[in-house]
Order: sequence, then structure tokens, then C-alpha cells
Amino acid sequence: VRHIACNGGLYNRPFNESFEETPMLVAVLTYMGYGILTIFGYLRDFLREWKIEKCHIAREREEQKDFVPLYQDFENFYTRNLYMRIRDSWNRPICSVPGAKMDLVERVSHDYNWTFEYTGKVLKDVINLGSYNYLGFAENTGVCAEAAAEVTKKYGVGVSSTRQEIGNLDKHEELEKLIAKFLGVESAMAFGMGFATNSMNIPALVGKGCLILSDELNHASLVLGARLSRSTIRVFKHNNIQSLEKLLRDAIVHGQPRTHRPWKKILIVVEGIYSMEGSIVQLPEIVALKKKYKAYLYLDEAHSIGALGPNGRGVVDYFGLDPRDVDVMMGTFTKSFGSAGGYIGGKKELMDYLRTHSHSAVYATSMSPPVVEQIIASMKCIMGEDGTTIGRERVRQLAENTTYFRRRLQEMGFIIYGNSDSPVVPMMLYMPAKIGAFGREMLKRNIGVVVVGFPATPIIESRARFCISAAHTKEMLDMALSVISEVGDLLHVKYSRRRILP
Amino acid sequence: YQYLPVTALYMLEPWERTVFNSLLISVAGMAVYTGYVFM
Amino acid sequence: MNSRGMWLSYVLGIGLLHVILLSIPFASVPVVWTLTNLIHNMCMYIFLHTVKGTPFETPDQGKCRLLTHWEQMDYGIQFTASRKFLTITPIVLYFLTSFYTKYDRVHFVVNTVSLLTVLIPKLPQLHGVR
Repeated sequence: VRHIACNGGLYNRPFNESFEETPMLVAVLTYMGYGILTIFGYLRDFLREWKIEKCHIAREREEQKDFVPLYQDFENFYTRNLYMRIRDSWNRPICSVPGAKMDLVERVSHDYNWTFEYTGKVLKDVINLGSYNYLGFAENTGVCAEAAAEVTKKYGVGVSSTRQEIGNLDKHEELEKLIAKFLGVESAMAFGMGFATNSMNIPALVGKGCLILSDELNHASLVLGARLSRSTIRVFKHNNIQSLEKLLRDAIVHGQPRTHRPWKKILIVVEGIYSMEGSIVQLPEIVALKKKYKAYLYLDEAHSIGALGPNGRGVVDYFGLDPRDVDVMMGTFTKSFGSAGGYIGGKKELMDYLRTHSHSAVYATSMSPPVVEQIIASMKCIMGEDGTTIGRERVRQLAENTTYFRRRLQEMGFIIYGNSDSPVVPMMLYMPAKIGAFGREMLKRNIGVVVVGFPATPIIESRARFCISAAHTKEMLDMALSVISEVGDLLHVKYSRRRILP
Repeated sequence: YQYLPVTALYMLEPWERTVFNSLLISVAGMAVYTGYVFM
Repeated sequence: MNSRGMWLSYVLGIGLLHVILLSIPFASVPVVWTLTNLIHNMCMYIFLHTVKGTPFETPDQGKCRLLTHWEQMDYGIQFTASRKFLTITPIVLYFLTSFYTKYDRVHFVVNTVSLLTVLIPKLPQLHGVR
């Protein structure tokens, strides 16, 4: 448990984060489960090898056997023998907007999930606890949708050119001015894809002779961007300030390996909310560190922008810090604005440099105008510039829903990870079979959840991950909580040893 | 029902569960027999 | 290999293997101990020193595809806690087996050869050697 009180120090609010340890018996049983599944996986591979069992997965034909193998056989072992068995809980087709409630296309499998068939029926009004829809802007009615429809008629949907050529529309410039105002920075730049915003811009910011200090649980796009930049990468423990400071001191004292020249730049890369852990970055301390050691700070607010802070301005707003303390503010429009794409904000000279040097600005086609309009409309709503208080109410509603949902789950006895203010709520399941069972049992009771297992999480930390939305009403949350409690009793996943009194 | 998720048999196909359970029962039977003979 | 409960599960797994072998009515105690030692070392050799790559896709662009599990452990750093633990367990098992087989010559030779097959690949000098 990490508890930091706000006693006039760096923090202006209490910081409560907990990662309860896996019970030892559960850990041993989890390894046993994976052991049994591995043994049967090898048995199945043996039967496929000797053609005793039909092999459904892609393989080379006999005539191709002499060529370089197309498929890494062992690398698919896990997919073939473990994931396949429970993959009906993943990639479920939906036929509505991913709002607070959604409609799922019903599908069945007659060969243990190797192939699926649609039954033609639709599962109506499934409560959606899996989608990233923090402020509830994923809706096909209302101001945003009408604004996007208007722009579609006026501009069309495709731009088919890059920002540096004729793909630079007035809508894009309007959006970028609005983002800069929303973030409180000098200038901002928008990109058509959240992942690419990281992986294409980090190589434009740092290169050889630079050092990247990256959190160990950073998103794959940050990892890819760091690797593409050919900088030296050092990883510090998740959200661990001591580990980060130690790396910073070593970097400054020893400089570059072998030559011991000082690093050209040191870039600290962190995320605002870690979507798999539900934890919030300890930004005040990291800002204090970067000032002390003269490093740069790259903050990825993919999940926290719009979802955190009294004004929805993200983790900087949540801690009441100055946006100018963060050198590169990055975020996406996917999770809170019901749209797509990403942005980078910071000083004007930095943005002008990125406009000329970023891969995305040079090669990627610009954002589609209706998508841009959706962002503009939802961002104005959050800022209150549309003359209503809808945005502010949604921000408040989300904070309320989050606190309520987390507290109730802990009272029930589940092990919940992360920060008490994070709208991403990981609930621990541990055993591989319970991942599939939880997803299925919840859908039977008309609740859609996302479950995550190894290798996306450590082998003994499989979990269900609830994403709370401002669009969830209290009735929906209570319904969901009662179903989660019922399924939790059925599967015996109320592992917490810390009983919180109601 | 608890036995299935805890041992991960929940994810196996019926014939695999039969194989596993018969193995388990035969090992348990042998253990009991050997224990008896040993005592 | 150093996540919580892994070492305990590993020791329990060896104990379970031994109990299963012990429950074979016609097997004598020395044979059971030697079988435990041989099966354990064979599994260790296969899973740690033969199988290469990972059973799932990793985002490191195939960097570890040609490395055994032992070489991938702890990012290749030598003398970590897990490495020491996995080096010591076959030795302890060997001592137990030698004791319970009453240092019979045949068992001793078989068990010693089996022990060497899992100790030699663990030497830091052989890291990455094919």
C-alpha cells in the first residue's frame, strides 16, 4: 500500500495506491494450473504432429517444408494450446456504439473456439464495463454526433494527403489551437493515431547519445518509439521514485558507457494512468526530480486526459501542477473524447520542430474531418465553451462512479489494484481458467467485461479490468456490482485479506 | 465446480478431463495400495 | 522465475513427482529416488536448456528467439537469486538420491551423469555457447 498524505508537501491531495500481494496458495495453484495446461498442450501438439488430430492452425504445406519456416512453431504454443481454449471471451463483435450499454452479436463455436458462427441473435443492452469511454462521449446522438455529421457533409471523410502538403485543413488548425488552450501549453499538434503519436515522435525528439528512462510498465508504443530512436534505454521499477532517482544519478555521474561523455539529453518517459495496473503516476515527485537533475519529461496521458482532474485536464490538473513543467505532453482522443488519434503539446519551438521533423507529419495522412469535429465538440463540452455544464458534470460523475465502484468492490473482498481515483479498476483473478470462466459467467448475466492474462500480465496476476464511465448510472453500477459479487462467490475470487468495513 | 477452475480442467476438452481424472484416480489408488502394503 | 511462489511450487512439484513414483507398488525406494532425479533433470534440461524462444509472441522483434530459457532469465544477468536456486536444487536432489540409494555404484554413476547434464549448461562460461 502506497499512501502519501497531502501535508503541504508536493501533493495537494491524498495519494492512495495499493497492490495487495498474491496469496501464496493461489500462486502455487496458478502455477499448477499452467503446468497442467502446458502438459496437455504438449500432448495436443504430439497428436497434431502425428496427424492423429486435425490441425486447425496455419502451417506450411508439405511442399514448402524445405523452405525457411514461415511460422515460429513454439512461439504459437501458447496461442494454440491455452488462449484458443478461452478466446470466446475476447474480441467480441459489438453492433452498437460502445456506450454505457451495448449490443453484442451472439456467436457460438462447435469446435472449441477454433471457428465461430453467428446465431443471428443480438444480445441487447449488455452493460459495458470493458470499453474506454471515460466521459461517455461514445454516443451516436447528441451535439458531438450532429457536429460530426455536419462536417462530414461539408468536408467529406477522407483527406488523402499529409499535413505538410495539401492535407492541412482549417479544422486541423482549429483543433490544435483548442488542444493548446485545453492543456494550457503554448502549442499542440494532432496526429491520426494514438500509437503512432508515441512511436513516430519519440525518434524525432531523441537519438544516439541520448538516454531514455522508461517505466517498466510503459505501453508498447512508448517502447517501440524508444527503440526506434536508437537512444540508450534504461528501465526503472513501476512508479518507483527511488529507482528513477538512482538511474538519474548514475546517468549523470557516469555519463555514456565507455566514453563517459555526458548524455546529450535525458528523457524521462512515464504514463499518466497505467491502464493495466490502474495506477496513477507520482507526477509531483517526478517533476521535482527532473528539475533537480535537468532532465526532460515526456508524459503520456492516453488514459488520464479527460478522465482525471477537477477540470478533466489530466494528471497535471489532478495534482494541481503547472503544465509548463512537463516538457512533452502527449495524449489520445480515443478514451475520453469518443474519437481517435493523439496529440503532443508543449513549447511552440518544440511543436514547430516536430511539424518539420515528425514522421507522422511528413508521411501520415491527416485526420479525417468528422473525427476532428468530434474531438472539437467534446473538448469544448468539457471546457464548458458550449455554454453548458455537461462536460463538467461528466468529469465529476466519473470521479464519483470511480470512487463508489472501487470502494464497493473492496468491501466485497476482491483484490483491487491501483489508485483509488483511477477509473481503470483491475480486479485480480489469478488462475488461467478463472479468466475464461469470469468472462463467460458475466456475459451470461448480461455484463460485458475485459479479462487479461499472461503474457500481457505477470503469470500470477491475471485479472479482469473494469473501465468506469461517466455514462454509467448508479443503477447500472449497482446491478454490475451485485452480478460481480455473485460470480465472485461462484468462482471464489474474493481473495482479499484486508476486510474494509462498509 | 471449484475443482474445474482451480485445476484448469475448466479449459480442457471433455476427453482431456477424462484422461486427467483417470490418471489422478489411478495414482491415488496406487498410493493407497502401496501405503497399505508398506504399513 | 523469481515471481512470488514460483520456488515453492517448484519444490512442491518435485515432491509430487516423488510421491507419484513412490506409489508404484513394485518400485523399490532406491529406484524411486533415482527415477525422481532422472526425470527431474531431464525435464530441467529440456525446458531450461533445449527449448529456445518463448511460447508466446514478444514485442522484442525476435531478439530472444534463439536463446534458451536459461539464457533469457533475468535478461542474461549471471548469479541472480533464481539462477542460484535452480543450480542448487539438482545438487540437493543428487545428495538425497545418493543417500537413499546407499551409494550403490550403478545408481551413483547414473545419477552423477544426470546431474552433470544439468550443471554444465548452467556455467556462465557457456552462456550463449552452442
